[in-house]
Amino acid sequence: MNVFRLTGDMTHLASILVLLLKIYATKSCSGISLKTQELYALVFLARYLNLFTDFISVYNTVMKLVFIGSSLAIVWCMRMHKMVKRSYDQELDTFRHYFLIAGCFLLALLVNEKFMFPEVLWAFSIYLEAVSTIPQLVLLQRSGNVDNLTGQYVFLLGAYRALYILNWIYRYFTEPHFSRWIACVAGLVQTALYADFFYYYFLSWKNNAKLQLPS
Amino acid sequence: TSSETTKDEL
Repeated sequence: MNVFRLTGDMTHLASILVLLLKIYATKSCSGISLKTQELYALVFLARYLNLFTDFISVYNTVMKLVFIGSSLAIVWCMRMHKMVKRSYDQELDTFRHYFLIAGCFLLALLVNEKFMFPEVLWAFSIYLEAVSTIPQLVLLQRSGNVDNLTGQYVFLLGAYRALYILNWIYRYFTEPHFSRWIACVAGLVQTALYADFFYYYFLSWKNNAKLQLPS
Repeated sequence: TSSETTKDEL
């Protein structure tokens, strides 16, 4: 564990806490894409299958349970909670995320570290996470004004993977046989997708203005 | 070998 990875995990956890805070405090999920939340739940379920088979550390197990539990709770909330689901931007959240799932699964069958069920699922979860944020970014562009908590949520979500890239660079130079090229390439794509959001987020912070994404 | 690297990251 290095400082980049720990900061990355804490940033990821913070993004989930901000999202939970927004939904709980405002009883609203406006500006949040249910499709992105469903994709993230799928990412965690596909990636953490080894939760009960390979024990890495207490930290690892606890964080996996938190990520799986929170992503499922958010999806449940946005689908079932009568107050919350009323504020869901159903007509704006129309990105066909099933194509993302199919595409990532096909890619995982072709490109993986080893053609074994756990490895294919792991690669699938890595590729899917890289594109999971697309429905959310599309929704933000369509909904124009972004409330603070939603903006912070998306910013933290993008920042965590950027910190993971620093972690991979650090591990590459410090560990002899370290190779995570699948996660690295997908992580670069994932972070690049946030590039324009980061730009407008920085502008809104610099000008102390409301976050506006050009539609 | 690299493919057996335990997935120690989240």
